[in-house]
Order: sequence, then C-alpha cells, then structure tokens
Amino acid sequence: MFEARLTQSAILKKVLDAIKDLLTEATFECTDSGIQVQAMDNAHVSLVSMNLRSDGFDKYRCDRNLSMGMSIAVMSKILKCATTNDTVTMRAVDNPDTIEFMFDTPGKDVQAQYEMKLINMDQEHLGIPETVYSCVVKMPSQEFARIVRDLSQFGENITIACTKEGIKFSAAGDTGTANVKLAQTADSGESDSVTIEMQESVKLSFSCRYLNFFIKATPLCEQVQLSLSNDVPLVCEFNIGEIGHIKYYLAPKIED
Amino acid sequence: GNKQTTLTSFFTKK
Repeated sequence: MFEARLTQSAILKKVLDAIKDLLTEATFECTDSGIQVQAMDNAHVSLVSMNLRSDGFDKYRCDRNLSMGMSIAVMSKILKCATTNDTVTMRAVDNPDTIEFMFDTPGKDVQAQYEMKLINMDQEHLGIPETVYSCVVKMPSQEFARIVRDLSQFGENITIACTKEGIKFSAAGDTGTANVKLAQTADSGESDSVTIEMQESVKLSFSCRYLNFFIKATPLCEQVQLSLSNDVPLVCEFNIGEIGHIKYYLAPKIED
Repeated sequence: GNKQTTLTSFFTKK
C-alpha cells in the first residue's frame, strides 16, 4: 500500500503548475525514500527531474516500490479541485490500476475523493552524469522569471553569459536587442541576493519557449539556481519548500 | 543560425 499526505495541498498544486505545460504524462516512482519523477518533453529538448522526500510529507507509507504512470493534465485538473488549505492524501494499493486523491477541508466535515486511472508507460530513462559546472548562479526566482518574460519579446533565444563580473542575459531579433546584466550582491543567502560561483566563464544560448515553461516553478521558492558549462545542458533548479526539488535540464542551441 | 540540440546527445539512455 502507498499513502502520502500533505496538510496543505498548496505545494502539490504549485508542483503541478510547474510541470503541466511541459509534460503530458510522467512516471511517478514511489519508494520508501519518497517520490521521484524523471521525464522529458516530447521533443527531448528538456527534462524534468523532481524529488519529493518521504520525510517532507506529514504521513508517508510505501510498502512496495511503485511505478505509476500518470496523466499530468488529469492530475492537474484534480488538484485544481482542492483549495490551498485542504489536506491532500494520495493512496494506491500494491500493483495499482488507479490512484486516489482525497481532499479534506479543515474544520469542515467534507471529504472529496477523486480516482485517476493510471497509464502504462514506456518511458525512456536517461542517465545524467554528475557534472561540475563552470558557473553556478543563485538569484531571485522572480527576477529570473521577469528577465525570461521580458527578453522573450525580442527574440527566440536567450543567450546567457557569465563571467566574474556578473551574469548577462541577451536576446536579439529583427526589432532590436535586449540585455539585462546582474552583478553579484555583497550579501549572500538572502532571498534577493545574487551569488556567482565561477570556475570558467560561459556563454550559451537557450530557447525562450522552454525557459518560459521553467519559470512556472517561480511560486515554489524565492531563489533559483542556474548551473552552466559551455556546450552542455543548463540546469535550472527550484526547491520545493522543505520537501524536495525540481530540476529542469535544457539542451543548448548550438551554432550551425 | 542556431540549431536546437536534444538531451539524448548529452545523456545516455538507461
């Protein structure tokens, strides 16, 4: 039997908002240590790697390892039916065909129950090598979201260049160019700080379309971490409260 | 111009 409970459904609602535009379906791997998802978009340009630790749940039980194929669209519809303060419980039997979502509203004697059919999935799983990145940048997630939105108006790609001086985002198109530069802040660890750990300067271009999907995770946490090395995929990481993280990988654009 | 790469050229299939 599998059972996972969160007293506030808000976090799970935000998680679904962060993946629903990128993924149509995904396998949720449930083990004693938590829930893991690794899934690529249909074009294999980006990948979502998500981890929700069992100790982050208010109640967690997983007697047997389960691989549950879920429609992200349906799961998102179900979670829209919960209010942010509702307690959410996910439950499945061993070898399940369905997963159950239950919402309890505090102080009310109302329980809503939704059952979702699982799907058989034949998903490609990728081995992601441990990488030491040339630049690791931490910056306010809202600032990052704003830059991605603003620059997307001027071109299809955003070029990210990182040096000791700071990080520069640029876009260029038929109508002109746009550049936003951020310097490292004096203090670190604050929600509005910008920190740069650099071994080597980098310059890479990425599709705005995907970066706009990633910034849907902004409500999850105040800081985003960008890991960059020349000619390898970008990692864009958001913490999911105290319970886990979501990492987006994005393949770079390369000169023809 | 710029060509979009895919992740399968960077990561190995398990």
